[in-house]
Amino acid sequence: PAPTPAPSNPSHFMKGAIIQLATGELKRVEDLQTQDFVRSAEVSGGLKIDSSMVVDIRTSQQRPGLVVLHFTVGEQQSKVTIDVPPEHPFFVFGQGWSSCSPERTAQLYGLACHHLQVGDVCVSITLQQPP
Amino acid sequence: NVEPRSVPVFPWHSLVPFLAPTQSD
Repeated sequence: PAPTPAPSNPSHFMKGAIIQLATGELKRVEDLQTQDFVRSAEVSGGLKIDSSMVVDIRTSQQRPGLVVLHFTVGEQQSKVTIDVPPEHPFFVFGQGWSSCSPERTAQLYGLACHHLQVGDVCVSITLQQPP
Repeated sequence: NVEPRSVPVFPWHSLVPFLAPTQSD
């Protein structure tokens, strides 16, 4: 029997993956910069880039193997919590890709990451509020 | 002529989390 593939990881984070910006421009995932996300959100219409600050990082008690990330999002400083695998990369403003486990991110995706820490401000998107 | 191999292209927004703040206050 064929070997069972490892649990699927989003291949868009694989080093070399081609990403299409909202401007139509194509870039490799490892070459993306903060401005690429900002500009893409601007031309997308309906989407807004928000600054999401990491305020707490814990290992999940309910779901072993995952980490629980607490963010404050946007000007409202709304609290948002998400569970992710430790290798999941986030894009930090002015710094680039970062994860709770840069070693695992490098193993699984080949993507070079910084260590995600409390106080880091990540790129996230929300729906644009109508004026 | 060699057909170019099709390479998957992913949209930029698939890379960033969609964090929708909930107004709980």
